[in-house]
Amino acid sequence: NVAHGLAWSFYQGYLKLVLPLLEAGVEQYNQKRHNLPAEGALTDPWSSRLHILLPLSASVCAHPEDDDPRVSFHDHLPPMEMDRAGVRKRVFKNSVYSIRDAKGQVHYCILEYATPLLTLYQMSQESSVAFGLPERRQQVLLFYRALRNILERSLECRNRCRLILLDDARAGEPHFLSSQILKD
Amino acid sequence: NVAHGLAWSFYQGYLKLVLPLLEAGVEQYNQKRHNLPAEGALTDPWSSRLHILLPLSASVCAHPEDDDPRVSFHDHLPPMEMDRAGVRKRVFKNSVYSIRDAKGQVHYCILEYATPLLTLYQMSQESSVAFGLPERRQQVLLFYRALRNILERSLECRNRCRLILLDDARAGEPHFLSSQILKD
Ligand SMILES: Nc1nc(=O)c2ncn([C@@H]3O[C@@H]4COP(=O)(O)O[C@H]5[C@@H](O)[C@H](n6cnc7c(N)ncnc76)O[C@@H]5COP(=O)(O)O[C@@H]3[C@@H]4O)c2[nH]1
Repeated sequence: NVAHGLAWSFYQGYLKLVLPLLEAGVEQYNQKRHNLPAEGALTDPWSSRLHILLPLSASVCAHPEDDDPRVSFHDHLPPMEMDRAGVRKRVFKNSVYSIRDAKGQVHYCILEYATPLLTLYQMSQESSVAFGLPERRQQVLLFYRALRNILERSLECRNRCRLILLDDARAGEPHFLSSQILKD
Repeated sequence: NVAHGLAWSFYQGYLKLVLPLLEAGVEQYNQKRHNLPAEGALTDPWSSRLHILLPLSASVCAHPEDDDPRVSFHDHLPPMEMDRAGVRKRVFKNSVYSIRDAKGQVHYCILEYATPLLTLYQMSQESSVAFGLPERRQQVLLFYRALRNILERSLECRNRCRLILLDDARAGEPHFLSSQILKD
């Protein structure tokens, strides 16, 4: 089934490659910022995990700031390059965001949406594929559970990322996104 | 089903984004090489298409030269950057290869394996997913057919790429890979 395949693809083709190298990338990034949290350095285990957003509606946007102005792009981690399937030096680049909490304090973390949800969203739009909104939500849940199982059993990946399921029924609440990211 | 989802993911998440921009990238690449075929410029419609290799066994390697020494990495096209799903300036970079034919003449083209086949390969290795070699070959064929149908009906993509199905039963023949790439 589609969600299962996309979860495997996300793990084998991305998380399994990138997560083991994340710590080194964070170290390099912090040194350029003199390890100062005020400069955006990622100073604790929470901030140096990859936070992956999974909206249940699969509505992924390019800029999380559009969802919540308390979330703001800060900088990139140093890019990783790998030869993959004939593509020489394919680039993998993660983004660091600042998140302001209700008290106005700023936190930094590595953040992105789960890219495969874009495929689920677009597949549901294609009339030839014919799956509508309730099925799409179901597929996102299947994707989330499959991914969570894979990651828990993966030595390279467990504890290096965090899956954040976003219930879109609550998306209308002000600052829902930032509160969910900071909630852990 | 898995192959179908991966074909959609490959189209929506990559080909649909990259293929419309390919012509401009090729033009930029050629100008740096003074439009001289001897310098590796891509001078005809054949060479400026994205050639995508699909081995039926799903055995994708990082370097096609390992399959056939007549194939050799030449250079990169200029990279494309896009904001995708929270990842700012995600990089898409294609590779140009030189292919020597039986007469010793050199041709250049944009080449890569279909990366999602790596997922199919690795899924078949996982005991928890349990699909073996015959199923894997079947999945590659399903992936190929689904992708071909999607691309034929896509205005942004048709005629801008070429799917090259590789029958691994013939992979033992010397220079099988280069002959299949040049065969069109
Ligand atoms: N956030 C994020 N950053 C990345 O750099 C990245 N690279 C892959 N992925 C996601 O991991 C999974 C496995 O990737 P795979 O390479 O097997 O398939 C990829 C691959 O076959 C092709 N593709 C995408 N980006 C590139 C690229 N830069 N070069 C070549 N092929 C690419 O199109 C498929 C779908 O891509 P996405 O729909 O963006 O999501 C992928 C996918 O869900 C990424 N996700």
